[in-house]
Amino acid sequence: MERKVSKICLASEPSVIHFLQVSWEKTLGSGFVITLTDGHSAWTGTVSASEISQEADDMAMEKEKYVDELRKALVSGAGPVDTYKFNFLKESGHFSFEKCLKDVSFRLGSFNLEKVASPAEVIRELICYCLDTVTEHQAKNEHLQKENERLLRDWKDAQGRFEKCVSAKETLETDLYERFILVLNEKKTKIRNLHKLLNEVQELEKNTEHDR
Amino acid sequence: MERKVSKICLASEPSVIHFLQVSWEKTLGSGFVITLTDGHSAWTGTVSASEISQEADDMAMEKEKYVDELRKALVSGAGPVDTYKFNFLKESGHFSFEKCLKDVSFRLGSFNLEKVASPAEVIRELICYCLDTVTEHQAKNEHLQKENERLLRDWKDAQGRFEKCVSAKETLETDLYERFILVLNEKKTKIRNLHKLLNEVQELEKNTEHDR
Amino acid sequence: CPSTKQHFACEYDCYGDSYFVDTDLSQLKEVFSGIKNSS
Repeated sequence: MERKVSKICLASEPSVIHFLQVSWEKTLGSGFVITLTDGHSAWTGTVSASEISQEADDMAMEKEKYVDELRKALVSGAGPVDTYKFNFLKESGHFSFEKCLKDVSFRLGSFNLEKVASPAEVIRELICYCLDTVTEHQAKNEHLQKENERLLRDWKDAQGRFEKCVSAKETLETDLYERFILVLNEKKTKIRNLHKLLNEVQELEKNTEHDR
Repeated sequence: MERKVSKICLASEPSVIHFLQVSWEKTLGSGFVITLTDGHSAWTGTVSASEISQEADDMAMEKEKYVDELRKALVSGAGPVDTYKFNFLKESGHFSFEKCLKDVSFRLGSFNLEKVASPAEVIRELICYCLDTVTEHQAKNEHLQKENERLLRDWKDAQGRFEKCVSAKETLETDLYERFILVLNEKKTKIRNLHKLLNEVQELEKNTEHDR
Repeated sequence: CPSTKQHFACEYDCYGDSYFVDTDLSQLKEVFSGIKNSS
C-alpha cells in the first residue's frame, strides 16, 4: 500500500494546518482512502475507481489525465502552494478541492468524509507513519552516504592509477628511447670505424697499385 | 534548536503508542523541553540544567555520563527496544523512566509535566515537524542520489581513461620496439655490407701484395 | 679466454647486441633489460 501525508490549509480555516493522508493500493486510479485531521478530530472516506471515472466523465477529462490531476492536488502537492484550494464542511463532512489557475479556478473533485469516532488512533497511526518514513529515509541517507564515500574512494583510486599510468607511459617512452640511442650509437660507431678502416685499406690499395 | 520525536510505550498503557518530543538548544545538558502525547492529549515540561545536575548528583553519576544516558533514553532510543521503561501518571503528570539491564533496572530520572490546554496545536506542530523532516531527508536523499550518480560517472570516466592509458602504453611499447628493430636492422645490414666489402678489399690487398 | 673475448668484442657491442645478426623483439628486449640504468 502506498501512502502520502501532506499539509493543507482549508479555505474556511486558513490559519489551522490540516493533514491530508491519501493511501492507495496499486495505482491511485484504482481507488484510495482519504483521511483529514487537524490534530484533534479526524475524518475519513473511501473513493472508489468508479467514482474517479465518474468525476473524470463529469469534467469531460481523460481518466488518466484526471488521476494525474488528483495526484498533483492530493499527493505530490506539485506546483506553487496556492495552486489548489481545499474546502471542508465539518458538519456535513463534505470535502472538495479546486485548481486555481491565474484568474480562473475550477472544481477538481469532492468526496464525503465520515467523522472518525476515535481520532486519537488515526492521529497516532499518522504520526507513526511519519516517524517510520523519517527512519526509512535516514537509513537510506546513511546507505547513500556510505555509497558516496565508497564511490569517492574508488574514483580517487582509479584517478590515482590513471595518473600513475600516464607517468609510467612517459617514463617508458623516455627510457626506451635512451636505451635505443645507446644501442644504436654503438652501431653507428661500428659503421664509422668500418668506414675508416675501409678508407685506409682502399688508400693502401691505391698506393700499392701505384707502386706496382 | 535541536529536536527529536520518538515512539514510546508507557508501562501503564503498553498497547497505546505515545510520542515523546525532546527539544533543546545547544546541548541536551543545558536543559530541554519534553512533550508527551498520545495523539489526543498532550503534556509538556521544561527540565533545566540545574535539575539535570541534581539528578546526576542524586545518582552519584558524572553529569556528562548522565546526559549521555538521558540522550540514549529520550532521544536516540539506543539499544534494544525494552532497554528503557517509561511511566507516566496522567493525573499527576509525573513522568519517570528507568533503564532495564538484564536482571536489574534503575530509575534514570523523572519530571513533572503539565497537561497542555490545546493539545491539537501541539500535535499539529509535532506532525508538521515530522513532515518537514521527511521532506528534508527526501531532499537530502535526492541530493545524495545525484551525487552518487555523478561520482559513478566520474569513476567510470577515470576507470575508462585508466584502461585507455594502459592499452596506449602497451601500444606505445610495441610500436617503439617495431620501429627500433627496423632502424637497428638497417644499421646491421649496413655493417654486414661494409664488413663484406672490407673483407673483399683486404683479400684483394693480400693478392696484390702477393703479386708484387 | 682472450680469444673468445676478442671474438665477442668483434661480434657484439658492449650491450650484448650483435653487430651483424638482425635483432627481433625478444632479443632487443633482452638487450634493453641488460642495460641497467639507461641514463
